[in-house]
Amino acid sequence: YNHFPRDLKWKTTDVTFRILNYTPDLKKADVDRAVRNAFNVWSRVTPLKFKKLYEGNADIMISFGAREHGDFNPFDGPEGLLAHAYPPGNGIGGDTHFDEDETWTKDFHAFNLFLVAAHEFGHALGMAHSSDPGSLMYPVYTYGKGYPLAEDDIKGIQSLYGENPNHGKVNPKPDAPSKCDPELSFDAVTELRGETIIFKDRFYWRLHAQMPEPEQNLIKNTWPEIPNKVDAAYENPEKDFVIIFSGIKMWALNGYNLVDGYPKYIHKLGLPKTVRKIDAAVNIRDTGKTLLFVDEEYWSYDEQTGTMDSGYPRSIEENFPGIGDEVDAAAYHYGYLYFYHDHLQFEYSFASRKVMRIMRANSILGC
Amino acid sequence: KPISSEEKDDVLLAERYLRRYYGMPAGLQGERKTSDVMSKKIREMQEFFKLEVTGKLDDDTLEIMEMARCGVPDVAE
Repeated sequence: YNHFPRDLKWKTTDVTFRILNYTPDLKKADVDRAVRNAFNVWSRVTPLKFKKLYEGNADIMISFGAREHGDFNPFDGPEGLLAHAYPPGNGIGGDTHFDEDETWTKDFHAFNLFLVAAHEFGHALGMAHSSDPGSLMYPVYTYGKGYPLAEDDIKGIQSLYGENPNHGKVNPKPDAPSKCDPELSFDAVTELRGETIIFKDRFYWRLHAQMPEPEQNLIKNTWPEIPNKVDAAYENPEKDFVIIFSGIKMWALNGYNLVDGYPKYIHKLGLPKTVRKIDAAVNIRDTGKTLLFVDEEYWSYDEQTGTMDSGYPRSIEENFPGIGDEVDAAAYHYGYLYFYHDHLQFEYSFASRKVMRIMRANSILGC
Repeated sequence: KPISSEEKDDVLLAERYLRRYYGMPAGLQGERKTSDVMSKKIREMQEFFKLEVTGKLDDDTLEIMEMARCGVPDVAE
């Protein structure tokens, strides 16, 4: 997290606000609710109390305006710049402006007023932009459900105002996972046209031969349609698609683009209805088979015929000795299967049917 | 070779973005100086967003610049 220079903050914990005008995109009551809920996000973790004024000068003056709207800091029409707010101070300090050229919503359509307001009020209270992509104070808009503050935001605001004495622990959104955490485990690993994509929580890392460092992104920033939690993924390089599994649904990518006609149910692959989630998936390029790992068993799917092979499910422990009985993620390179489970990575020789090496999971991230 | 109009658009987008959010001064003199300052500001932006720091307008950098965002500068004045 970051603060503004000189750690600007309100001198009192009683902060007033006033809504000067309303957007026609929403009912007045919806705007009132979005604004109140956005303040509640911050009051939940601090001693701050927000009081609404209906006339006169409030600390935080809230308004909707388009283009040049009175502060010589013009908006830019639809999209791009959504809103801005001024750090705590007299006069314009704390004031929060929303671009009326945007479409304001109370759902997942662009742009959710509550989320943007919560971010802007962060500025109005003294928070500058954070470079943590999982935090509310990250400068780029992302839609997400639930309590929007990440641990990073909470630490930032509490270092200015302290904790809320009357409120217990909140469940913040998890921070972006740290790639060199020795306990790091993965949700899913896949190739994508020569790149490696590693899913973890709401994020993914992208490994590219021409990039010295892994790049971390929010899943929603790249694929807004895909859920925040990916269970498994694999690439079929022959057909040039990547399948992403989340719960009982699956999505297909061609390059970075989602393929029309998805999501589909995983049972379309021939899995029994009792399977509610796939733990890991990997395509064995040399055989054209895709292995699907579910709990302590795995299935084999024939990509050529589009059917499940008979004789499955089989036991993971018996058929891949040495890797344990469950896997989180799997990948295949040059005759070796790489199984990820908890913080470990097992290099398994497909030909000699044994584990050749055991490494930390995050050695793939250069740690 | 002459700069294509698409590349020109990218440079304009980047200039606007860096002026607004990274305090790149307007009205610089001389092509060389402009490009040095722009490269420095691109680096600052790439560092903030944890992109590969190249100082160049690559696809990933442009992608972030095109995203909808808050109007408050990332680097406080």
